Amino acid sequence: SHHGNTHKTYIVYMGDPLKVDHASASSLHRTMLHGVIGSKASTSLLYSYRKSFNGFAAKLTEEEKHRVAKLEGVVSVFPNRKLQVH
Amino acid sequence: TTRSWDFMGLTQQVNRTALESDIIIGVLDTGISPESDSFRDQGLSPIPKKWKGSCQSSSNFTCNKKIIGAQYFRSAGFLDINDVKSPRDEQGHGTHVASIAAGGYVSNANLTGLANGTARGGVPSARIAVYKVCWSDGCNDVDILAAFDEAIADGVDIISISVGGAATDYFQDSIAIGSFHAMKNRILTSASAGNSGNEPGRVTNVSPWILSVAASTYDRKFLTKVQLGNGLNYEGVSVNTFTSKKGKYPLVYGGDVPNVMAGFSKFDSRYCRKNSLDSKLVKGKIVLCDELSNGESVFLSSAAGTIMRDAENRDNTKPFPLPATFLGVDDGDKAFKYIRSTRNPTATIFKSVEAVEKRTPYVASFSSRGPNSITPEILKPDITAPGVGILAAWSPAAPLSGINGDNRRVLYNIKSGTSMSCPHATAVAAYIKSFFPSWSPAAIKSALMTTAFPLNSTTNPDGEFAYGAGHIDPIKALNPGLVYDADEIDYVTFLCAQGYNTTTLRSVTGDNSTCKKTTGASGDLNLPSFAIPTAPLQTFSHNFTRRVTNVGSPVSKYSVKITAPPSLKIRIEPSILSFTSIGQKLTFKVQIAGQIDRAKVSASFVWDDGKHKVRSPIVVYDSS
Repeated sequence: SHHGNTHKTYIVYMGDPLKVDHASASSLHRTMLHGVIGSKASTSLLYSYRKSFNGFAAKLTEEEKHRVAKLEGVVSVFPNRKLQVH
Repeated sequence: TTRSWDFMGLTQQVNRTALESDIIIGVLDTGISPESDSFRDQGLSPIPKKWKGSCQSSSNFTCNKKIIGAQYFRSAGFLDINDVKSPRDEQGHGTHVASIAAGGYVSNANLTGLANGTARGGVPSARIAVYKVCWSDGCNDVDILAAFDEAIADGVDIISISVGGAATDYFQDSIAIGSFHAMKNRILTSASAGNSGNEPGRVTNVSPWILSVAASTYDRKFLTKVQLGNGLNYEGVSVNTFTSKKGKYPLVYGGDVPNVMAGFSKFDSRYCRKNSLDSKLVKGKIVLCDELSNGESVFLSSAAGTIMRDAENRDNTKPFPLPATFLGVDDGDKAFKYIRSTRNPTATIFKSVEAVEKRTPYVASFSSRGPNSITPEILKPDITAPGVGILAAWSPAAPLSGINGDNRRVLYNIKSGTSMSCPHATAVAAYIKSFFPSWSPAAIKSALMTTAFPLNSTTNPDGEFAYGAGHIDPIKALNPGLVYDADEIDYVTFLCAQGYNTTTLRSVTGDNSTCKKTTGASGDLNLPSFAIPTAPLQTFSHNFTRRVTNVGSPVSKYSVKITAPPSLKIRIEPSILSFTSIGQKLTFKVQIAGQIDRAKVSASFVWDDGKHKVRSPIVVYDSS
């Protein structure tokens, strides 16, 4: 929308996996999101990458995406694309 | 496949190691059809102990000793009614790809008699771990990353992903990110280079730690004859399983039968685009169209068949939902002139037949070309492998042509694409890994590239931008002599040269890496290929350092042989490398200087010890 509050799926990539158990990694992702979007964090979080690398996928607005990108440890935030088989 | 492995010398009698059955290939695709004969597990040993993955089994899906793992991933968006929440393949693509890489032996495999033979994957005793990330609406980055996250942790040896989108920045690209972490865990990712055709710079999956695979022909092709009412015959390209029942059908030109009621003119209908044809005027007739398509719109308009004409894509061998053949421009024009020359034109489209492809191998017109749009100094694609007219297993849930409404169901199907060449390279990588389990992803990739053979320049005018280092040679790749190895620190240096800062890279690596001063935009990454963007008629000089590891004879002496046009001066110092042990590493300097007066100039050098030829391609090109 012209208010920039449309939610899109973004991937938040944070590099190497955290040296914590998988449940804790998901919890950290939720906490990170909570710091930016508050109570919507639980419903916004779509997936936690925690085994082989660190990151998560979440529904965010454009403005929220920019705020997440500034968080410590965030390497990149990019929109989910739909790729095709070749 | 029933022929492509023999074409490459990987015959049924080839030397194999028992470790092949410990190799696990992770396939990120549309799932798998577990009942296929290609995935029977008779004779296979127990599941490798290193396997840590799981199987999302259900009443209609179970794993076995061949398909040892299967999971589906769908985090975002609604599913189509045709999609089932299961690793089961509803589209056929994943089944096809997995069987090319690691299908077992199946005798008398064919598509309605076509391509009959013993189907097999490149590593028939390797295991398959399925990660379903692609659905009827495509493959979400979110799910691709989730699959990489799991596959790496599950303990796969090689990842095969015949999927892509437009090339993008490495840390904004799910396949680049996933394959980077795979590389860190010593897992090579083999990926399709894309089907965007021969426009420059369209190649995808371009990160240096990934193996990007172009598609080329092998020595079999499929021809579909069309006979016009004047008795003249033309050989077209398609996979046509239909046998003409009535013989001759009325023939119309798409441009003459527009769907005027729906607002279409002849300028739309000549290409037979969606809804553009008047079904009352084409029903029961063969339609000549001015463009290659998947045939869906002609099929939905109740036509009896289609003849397509276009300038490109004479190698896009695939099935259509109705009798179809594809003619080039010349023969297509003759068909058009015939329609204009008579009041009641007719045509007959015959069932496809097999023929020998004498010009083979050449890179398919649909295969995406370099240069690399993200890092112009890294040559992409890396290599080419068979990807035209490949027979492999298919899901009976999917239409033969992939078009809804096509009720034909088959267990083996013929398809073309870099999706089909990618699992060929995956299998060869797995084959090498089964002999040398400790080799790094970069060492395996190097072995594939330095032993590949360049293709004929007449039939492959795009040269290295079409085929990279050349056509894959599985037997030679097993004994490369020297390898250009690289590990995480080398790729971090590369990323520093690409402009990523220390803070970012510390997150990626999880350590205290710092960006040091590097040479050139590629950070002198230890790759066996060289790409030099430059401006025409401008003198340039570039220096590179490379490091080779001896994996051939313990005591060996390699001398270098340079092939270059007069416009390039290539110096290699030292010009002789003397090894005294296996695993010994030696470095050398490469200076490439000169100027170019055309779009692209090719050169190469080969380290030769009399037993091994270790070839590096060089391409200098106009980047303007």
